[in-house]
Amino acid sequence: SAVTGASREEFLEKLEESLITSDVGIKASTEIVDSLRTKLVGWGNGEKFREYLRDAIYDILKEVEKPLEVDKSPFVIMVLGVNGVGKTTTIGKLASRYSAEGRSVMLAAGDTFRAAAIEQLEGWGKRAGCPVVRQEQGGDPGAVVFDAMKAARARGADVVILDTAGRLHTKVNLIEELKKVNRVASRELPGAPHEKLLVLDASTGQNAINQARIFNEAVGVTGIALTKLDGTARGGIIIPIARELKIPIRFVGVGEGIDDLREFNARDFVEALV
Amino acid sequence: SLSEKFRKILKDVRGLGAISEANVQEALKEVRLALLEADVNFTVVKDFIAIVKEKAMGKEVLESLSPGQQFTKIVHDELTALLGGENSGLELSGKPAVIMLVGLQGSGKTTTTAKLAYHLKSKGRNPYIVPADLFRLAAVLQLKKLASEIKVDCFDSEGMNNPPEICREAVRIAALKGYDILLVDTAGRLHIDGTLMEELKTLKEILKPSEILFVADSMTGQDAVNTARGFNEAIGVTGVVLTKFDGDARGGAALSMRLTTGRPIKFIGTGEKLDCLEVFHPSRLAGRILD
Ligand SMILES: Nc1nc2c(ncn2[C@@H]2O[C@H](COP(=O)(O)OP(=O)(O)OP(=O)(O)O)[C@@H](O)[C@H]2O)c(=O)[nH]1
Ligand SMILES: Nc1nc2c(ncn2[C@@H]2O[C@H](COP(=O)(O)OP(=O)(O)OP(=O)(O)O)[C@@H](O)[C@H]2O)c(=O)[nH]1
Ligand SMILES: [Mg+2]
Ligand SMILES: [Mg+2]
Repeated sequence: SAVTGASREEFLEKLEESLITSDVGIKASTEIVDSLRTKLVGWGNGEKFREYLRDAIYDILKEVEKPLEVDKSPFVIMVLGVNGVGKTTTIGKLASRYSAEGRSVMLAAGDTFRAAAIEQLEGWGKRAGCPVVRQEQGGDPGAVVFDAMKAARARGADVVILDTAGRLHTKVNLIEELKKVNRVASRELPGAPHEKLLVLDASTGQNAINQARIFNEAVGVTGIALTKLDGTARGGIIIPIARELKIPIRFVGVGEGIDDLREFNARDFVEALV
Repeated sequence: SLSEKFRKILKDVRGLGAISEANVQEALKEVRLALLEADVNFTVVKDFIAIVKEKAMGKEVLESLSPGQQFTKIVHDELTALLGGENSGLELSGKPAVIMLVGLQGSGKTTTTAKLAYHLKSKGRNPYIVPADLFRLAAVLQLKKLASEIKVDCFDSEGMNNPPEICREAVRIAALKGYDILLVDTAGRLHIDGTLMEELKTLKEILKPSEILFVADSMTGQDAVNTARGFNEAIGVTGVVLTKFDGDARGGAALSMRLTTGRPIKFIGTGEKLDCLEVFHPSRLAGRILD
């Protein structure tokens, strides 16, 4: 049925509301819907509007739908992000995925701060069937990464995944520590880390944009993993991040199990969002 | 800042008598923008704007305040009132008193359990830590290590078969050994996971807690309403703890959680160390949300 003037405006407002409640943010939501407003003069069908909205968002996200190419050996992935977002679990999932592809994977327990962080990663190493380079809690994460780079070269590992401690982007000293870990990796193995993977929690609000900006500024983020999409949060925050920073979205986490990781698919994401 | 925007919008109001509707509409638009950017839930913002408009309309501009300041004060006071309210101390009745910590994955429950134990111990209580998360790798070890750091006794959950068994046994031991507060850490879970929400109900029946604290991340976005409602409807929440408050998240999700559960925000986590737990002050969060 035709959506006329007043009801068309209502419909567009409803679409804007659905974006805001999915954490797309008021600025991006308004801009996306406003661009539709000018385009949709005269079109009269509510479902058509939704389709155009999906296409508009798809156009933004297809730019960052770039799967991670493991094209060097050893390929080093440094996993970073704020506390509790799912870094260690995502590493376990990646280790399993790459092992299943026939690659030899090695993990580095670079979180030397948090209680039982090393043991947690060792648990994932066992599940994925790959070795974990580690030292003691309280030690220098740079030293662990140094060891891991040497071990990887010595053993001919195909993929090395570095776990790092969760850290709020506002903690300057911890960001400096992350930069140092990054430098140690690249000194020991030129080009490393080949992927600096920022992990974001899908239930995070607008603060995720700050996180992405600051981590990107600090070490240069080359990929994003969005976790906990199996909850009710829609993860719309990746839209303003995609628009502003254009960082590839590599993976989405959809559960706590070792197989609960998927490659990011822009079309699927948009269908679930709107 | 928001107060600066109000000052600009309302700078010509002084001397004209009460604030007019047009002045207020423009200022309210700024409030709405600020609240949405601060992660306050869309519907909560709508309701809040309606309340503020009513308070601001027809209100005489005080001689002693510029209208911009007047409006800022109305918004700040209203937000503070909504965030705060009733007594936010811990309900510690029962011998032993039991506090259950629940929430989504990664929100900070395990760390907060240890922080609370430390806080209670420093107040002269005799707390007992109970790790009831058998799912997450090394979760029991994590809490054991934290407990030993603060020299608080910890139930040995290793080798127990399931969380209900842990809880039954821990309650028995606590009574025997005279601990006066049990702090039970549970596994992170989704409010839409029926099986795990049932498990939480079972644990509640066994523990009969005087406090069920919903531990939530202060950087949570619009979904805060759904998760708070989900946990509250399943087991009833008695208080909220907001973690990672030491970041720069504006914290608007707190308002959603407060209004959805109707329960007070009792503590905030202000760091990773075990002494980083503070009592919640509503006006401080109001200032941060409106910043
Ligand atoms: N439902 C769900 N839970 C997840 C997902 N990814 C991780 N988790 C859970 O989130 C919690 C935190 O995961 P961790 O891997 O310890 O997070 P982290 O970023 O390494 O945490 P820190 O090292 O303490 O900063 C755990 O309970 C995980 O099982 C996901 O995709 N879905
Ligand atoms: N900066 C900061 N970090 C915190 C705070 N509270 C907890 N954390 C960190 O957040 C991460 C997750 O904390 P946990 O206590 O493991 O979270 P959890 O809710 O028990 O996680 P699950 O058991 O997997 O659901 C850890 O890295 C903690 O050190 C806080 O107030 N501030
Ligand atoms: Mg970790
Ligand atoms: Mg825990």
